[in-house]
Amino acid sequence: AVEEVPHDEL
Amino acid sequence: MNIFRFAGDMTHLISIVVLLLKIYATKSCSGISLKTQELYVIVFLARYLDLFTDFISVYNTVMKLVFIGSSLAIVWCMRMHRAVKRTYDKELDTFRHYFLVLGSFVLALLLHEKFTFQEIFWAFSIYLEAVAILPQLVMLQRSGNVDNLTGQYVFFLGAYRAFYILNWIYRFFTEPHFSRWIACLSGLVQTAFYADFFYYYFISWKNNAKLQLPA
Repeated sequence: AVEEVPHDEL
Repeated sequence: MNIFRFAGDMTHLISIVVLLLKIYATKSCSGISLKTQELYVIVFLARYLDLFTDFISVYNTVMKLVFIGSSLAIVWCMRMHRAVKRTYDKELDTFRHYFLVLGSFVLALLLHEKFTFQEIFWAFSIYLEAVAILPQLVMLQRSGNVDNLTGQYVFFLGAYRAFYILNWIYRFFTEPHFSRWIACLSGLVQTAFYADFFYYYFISWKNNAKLQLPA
């Protein structure tokens, strides 16, 4: 499954 | 956060400070594309919808608010400030930026990480940022002569993009699951737009001459 990673860059 | 990402954020911040400084100190926005600045407002508003849903760090939240606030302030000055708006070179700023907005949105509907409201707007903001500098670059090309602060502004914006690419290379090798192909590919396209400008910027810097772009 694809991990859910929030967008951590600006 | 790695040093390249931080350097990228700082050069981005410096570019905005340089632009605000130019507008406030000289009470002039000549050479600055209002269309590019308006596109940046849309970019930041669309991308930072996650301000309300995802907390990354105080740094991220503060920077997001700074980018939204400063881009709004610049557009406000260029549209509303009595002295500043008179200096806007409207006849040189004719790029049809609505097409960029429309094209980016259609692309975001087709290419996104997830089909959700936030993710569509995130992808839209990434695509729009990649092309948002175009009205400004076309305007520089048209006017030929570039004043110092406008040149520095575009230089720092380009540096921000270059540092972000180094940041992705670094993350690719240090993080096991780093795959941000939408951001990386769009970032590469965006940085490529600056190549021509950088070439002439470094020539003028080497010769200690005023920055001039060929017609």
